[in-house]
Amino acid sequence: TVGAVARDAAGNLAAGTSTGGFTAKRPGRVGDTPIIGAGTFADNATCAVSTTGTGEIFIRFTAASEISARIRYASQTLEQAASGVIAELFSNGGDGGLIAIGRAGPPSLPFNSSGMYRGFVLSDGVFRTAIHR
Amino acid sequence: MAEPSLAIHGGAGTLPLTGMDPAMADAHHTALRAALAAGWKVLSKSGSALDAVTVAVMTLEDDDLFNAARGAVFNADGKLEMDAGIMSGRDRAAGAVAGICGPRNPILAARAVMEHSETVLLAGRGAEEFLAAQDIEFQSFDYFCTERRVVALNQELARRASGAPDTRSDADRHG
Repeated sequence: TVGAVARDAAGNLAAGTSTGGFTAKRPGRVGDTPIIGAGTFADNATCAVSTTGTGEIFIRFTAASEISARIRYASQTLEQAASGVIAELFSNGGDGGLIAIGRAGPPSLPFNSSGMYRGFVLSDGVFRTAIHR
Repeated sequence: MAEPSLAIHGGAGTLPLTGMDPAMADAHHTALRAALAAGWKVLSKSGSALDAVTVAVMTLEDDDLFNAARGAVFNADGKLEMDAGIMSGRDRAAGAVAGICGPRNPILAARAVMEHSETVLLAGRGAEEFLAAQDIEFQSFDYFCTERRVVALNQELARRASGAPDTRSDADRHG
């Protein structure tokens, strides 16, 4: 799975995700990637999110929109909401991670797996990439 | 005026730290930087977040290191089924495709659904028929078929046939 989230100069947010699923999956199986609110979500008032991992768990917990809801209704920060959802998914058998970006500040890139191919760039234009912790 | 920013991921199915040689790690970092560069080029010229995520995902889809499009894994029937979704935070416009194979960049297929259909999610044959009428590049099965993914499929099918337990790593399972 691959994905991207962005905030532009006008303050607009967007998210995109693309995947092949998992090796030898049941034909017809669809994971969270194309499920808006589970694997992909964006709302200018809160955040944009793209996820990767155990799709069925991300769907059941509507992971991406859950982060938005925690920001909107529980006044959590992006980092609190994103990390909290990933921790909750892990305790329910879901492994993987996500990238999220809010109305301001740096993105959040939490994961509970051994690693996640990831990267981000801020207004300084410096590309930061990582794989493991 | 907001401060532009971009984040990307190439999946959580990473090789373990001890199993990744420096050359493989370098290849992944290079690919991730290429995706960041593509998206940042858009944002740094006052382009839209929607365009930035589109080109960043396209760059990752074009790279067979990652499990999407050209690097997509096979299902149990030896076929490729790709999914993609995209959403704009400005107006909650959204589009998605599921269970398709053909468009070189499934993220463009999702965006076409968002921009040129009255639906949010299109799947299977109906999606492919809709996409055939869009201005999207298609590729043959051979373009998406990589030796590494064929090997991974055959190993998993052999394991299932033998009845051995599933001890696959994140990398083996998710590609």
